[in-house]
Amino acid sequence: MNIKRLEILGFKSFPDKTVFEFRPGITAVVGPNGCGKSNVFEAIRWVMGEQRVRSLRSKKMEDVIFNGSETRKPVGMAEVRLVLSNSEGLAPPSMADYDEIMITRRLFRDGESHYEINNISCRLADVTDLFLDTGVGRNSYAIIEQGQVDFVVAAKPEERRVLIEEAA
Amino acid sequence: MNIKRLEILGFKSFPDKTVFEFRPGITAVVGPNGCGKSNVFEAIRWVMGEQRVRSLRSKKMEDVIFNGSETRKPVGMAEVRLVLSNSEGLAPPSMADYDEIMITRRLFRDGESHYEINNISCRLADVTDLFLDTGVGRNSYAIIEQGQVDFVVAAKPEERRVLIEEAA
Amino acid sequence: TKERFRQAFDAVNEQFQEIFPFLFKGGEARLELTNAQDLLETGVEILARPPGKRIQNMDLLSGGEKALTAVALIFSIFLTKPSPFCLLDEVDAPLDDANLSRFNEMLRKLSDRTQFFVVTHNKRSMQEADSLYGVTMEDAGTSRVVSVEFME
Amino acid sequence: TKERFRQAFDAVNEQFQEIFPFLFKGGEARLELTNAQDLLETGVEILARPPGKRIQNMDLLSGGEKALTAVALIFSIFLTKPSPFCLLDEVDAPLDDANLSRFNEMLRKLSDRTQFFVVTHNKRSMQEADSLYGVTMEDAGTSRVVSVEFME
Ligand SMILES: Nc1ncnc2c1ncn2[C@@H]1O[C@H](COP(=O)(O)OP(=O)(O)OP(=O)(O)O)[C@@H](O)[C@H]1O
Ligand SMILES: Nc1ncnc2c1ncn2[C@@H]1O[C@H](COP(=O)(O)OP(=O)(O)OP(=O)(O)O)[C@@H](O)[C@H]1O
Ligand SMILES: [Mg+2]
Ligand SMILES: [Mg+2]
Repeated sequence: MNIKRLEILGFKSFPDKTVFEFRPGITAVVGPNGCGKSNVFEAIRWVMGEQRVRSLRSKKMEDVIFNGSETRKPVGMAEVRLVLSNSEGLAPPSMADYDEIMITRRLFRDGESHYEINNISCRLADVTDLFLDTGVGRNSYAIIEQGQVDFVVAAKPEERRVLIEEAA
Repeated sequence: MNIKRLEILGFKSFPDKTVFEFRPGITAVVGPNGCGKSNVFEAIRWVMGEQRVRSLRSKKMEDVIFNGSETRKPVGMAEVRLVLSNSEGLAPPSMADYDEIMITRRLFRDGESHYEINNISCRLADVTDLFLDTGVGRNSYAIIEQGQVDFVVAAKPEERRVLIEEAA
Repeated sequence: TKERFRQAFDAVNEQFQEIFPFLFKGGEARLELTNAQDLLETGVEILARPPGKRIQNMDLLSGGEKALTAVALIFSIFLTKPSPFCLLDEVDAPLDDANLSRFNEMLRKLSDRTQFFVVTHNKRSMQEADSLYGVTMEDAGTSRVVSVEFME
Repeated sequence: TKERFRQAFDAVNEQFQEIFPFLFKGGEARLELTNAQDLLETGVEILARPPGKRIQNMDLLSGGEKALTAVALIFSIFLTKPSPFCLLDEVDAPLDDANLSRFNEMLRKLSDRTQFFVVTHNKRSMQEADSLYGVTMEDAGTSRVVSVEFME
């Protein structure tokens, strides 16, 4: 289940539609401080269903919508689209024939939220269900945020247990 | 009040007496992971009277005594000596004539502690008093521990206030 | 589920005991259950001994040692149950040159089965990558992609 | 003491408003009292706007931006009331090349009056130093100094 493509529009520091084509292997994302690298990772976590605003460095979910710069006005919507290869048949049975799974998440300033799998409207739970038990779901051991690498070492024994459970 | 010399003996990863001669300007301490660089900074904070074991990465103060390696036995005492130039007359009035102030702190495994200023026995409070109101005392804005640099930004407004008070 | 947890714990522990000395070029480490009698509630402790040192309270480890130990554990969980992809944001920041090159070597090995995304400021880590995505903010407060390189 | 706090706050704020745009090569920042009516209890808030961006909740800043903002504030307190010496442990780790060189430039300026000790893994920061102390652990678990260079 590789990531093939990521499209970011209006999410955090990406007011214009930005498309990333990804390949297998190791992809390095580089650039100066504050240019948007961690925002790219947060876009991936957000479209996969991340709801904890604090782990998106925000106070409320609306904060992830591009809120303007010195030269640009805020926008009214954040949209992120993730295209995954359906190589291990991770799609719901109804979509077993698809080569790709496309997940879309949209948030409007008035708080309205949309979720889509392969362009079909669905609920947040349908999106998070896709990643249950994959290691990139809610208690992910495969997503290490900036500054969090020694969490595993500094964590309480009960917290560390939760990570091991994810591998069960 | 520059640091002229630092002597570390039996403190953390320094079982053998190690002497540092320091000059004005910028001194960089370098070396591989785990070689003892942060331990050198903790030795300075410890001899200046640091009592908070957690900020010395320890569970009890005895943890700062060299507790052995694959090839060496633990030792029974940690001793750190700091020699400062008395350029701004920071020494207590009784020592106003000294060019240098030498502070020594010793801890034995049984818990016994010694403190000396210019080789004269004193209490911990006499040592911490030397640094009161200098910016390197208890709520120091001039000592940034590893991983703590964004503390100032992440801190609560009341905690940040305390740092400003130190500059008053 | 008690049984599943026990199996996962043992499998991860087995990997951890191999990966730690690989990354540290020596030393040893293992996981322990805080309460082996109560598999539903027990916590998991780490015991780690970098080469040449003694087992001590984990807090005493250096910044780089803690990060590398964490990486060893994460990779162990990974090898037990590979996730489809992995996002690492500036995980290499505290590592010295020697640790960095073993970290990158391990990443290379794991990348046969797993797609890795790493954010890094480190030139050597960039050289390890198969693809390089450059992000900038040349227009005020606006991120965009400026360069992409795919190694063939 | 209410008066002394107010004076310290104003002096630090004045420095901060200059140092932040120096380190960030633009932008602006200031401190604010959370409750200016109660000088004994008020907290201190930071408002910061890196160049090209808008003032936002500080949490949204990047890792490097947070570190550089913290450095700007610490240097401001420093310039208000210089401490005799200053210990910085891997403070430069999250900074990119451009920010790093302005950070080192500022350190150089401040070092006339203050003795700085920096732990760093960064080659460029090492080149900035007047003295270089190398620490190693060639004997198992035993630290010693292996090299000292004093630039003349
Ligand atoms: N909703 C938003 N609208 C506009 N800009 C935003 C929004 N949310 C975050 N930003 C900006 O994004 C920037 C942070 O980007 P990011 O954390 O991705 O940087 P980075 O490339 O990871 O940098 P570093 O190397 O320092 O970690 C901040 O300057 C922040 O102001
Ligand atoms: N009481 C002690 N006895 C023996 N060794 C100790 C003691 N306390 C700490 N150590 C060892 O000191 C080492 C940590 O040293 P330190 O934190 O100074 O490293 P460092 O050079 O700052 O590394 P990094 O670059 O990773 O931050 C650890 O490996 C730890 O085991
Ligand atoms: Mg970042
Ligand atoms: Mg260190």
